[in-house]
Amino acid sequence: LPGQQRLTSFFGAA
Amino acid sequence: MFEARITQGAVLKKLVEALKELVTEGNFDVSSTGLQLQAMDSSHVCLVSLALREDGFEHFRCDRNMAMGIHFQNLSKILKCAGNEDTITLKAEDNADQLTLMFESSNQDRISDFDLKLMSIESEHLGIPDQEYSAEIKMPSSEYQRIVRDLTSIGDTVLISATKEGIKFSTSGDVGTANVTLRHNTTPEKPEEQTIIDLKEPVALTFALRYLNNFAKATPLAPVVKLSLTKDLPIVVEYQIGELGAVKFYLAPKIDD
Repeated sequence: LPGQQRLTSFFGAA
Repeated sequence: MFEARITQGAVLKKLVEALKELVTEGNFDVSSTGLQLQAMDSSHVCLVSLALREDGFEHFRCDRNMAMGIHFQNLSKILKCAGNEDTITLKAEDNADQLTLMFESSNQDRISDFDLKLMSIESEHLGIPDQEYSAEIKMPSSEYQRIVRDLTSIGDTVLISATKEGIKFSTSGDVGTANVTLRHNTTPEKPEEQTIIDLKEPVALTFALRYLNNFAKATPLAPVVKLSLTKDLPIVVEYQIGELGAVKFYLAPKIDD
């Protein structure tokens, strides 16, 4: 999907 | 060793049915406090976070922390062999390469056991910050399921907007457009039939319906679902599984075109 962001852009590695 | 016994084995069956389309594999992280799972879908757009508390089980024992790599389609195949009324016991030796599942019928006259081969899965855990959300909406899980299913037949994405008027789901596609608005409604006597909107500030975000629709596979687990929204952040779709724990789905938003 165009414009779909990834979760990894929001949550960093723990 | 690890041993966990759950009288309502159906809960485990429903749980795995809710996850298996979304995530292929993941680690059951077991410790003395319970069982946890964090797994992303293959495109890293959404994440499942499951936490089952030790005291939610009839019996729980975990002598040392373990990560048990599970292939969910395979676990589903085994759990399909359990009766809906069965008690299920999960067992593994320390550092085992298999998980034993034992099913006991409610009158104890049928006992079966299956060994699931475990996998070695490298998984990096994501740190999910505790945060305040702009809007938290509790609604009947069947209502959420109906809305996302209906809108999926019209469009690919949904704009979810929460205001003091209510929560509105909007989509458009080749067929035309669709809007569904739920108002804050605490009239029904049963709490699980109410829609409760806790709004700190209005918020509107766009999401892929395909994933929201997939999350609704968890509907049989809980009568109520909670949606948490904050500007420019992933939505959280949360199902409380009685006293046992909760499953939360996180989905990254789409940037408006």
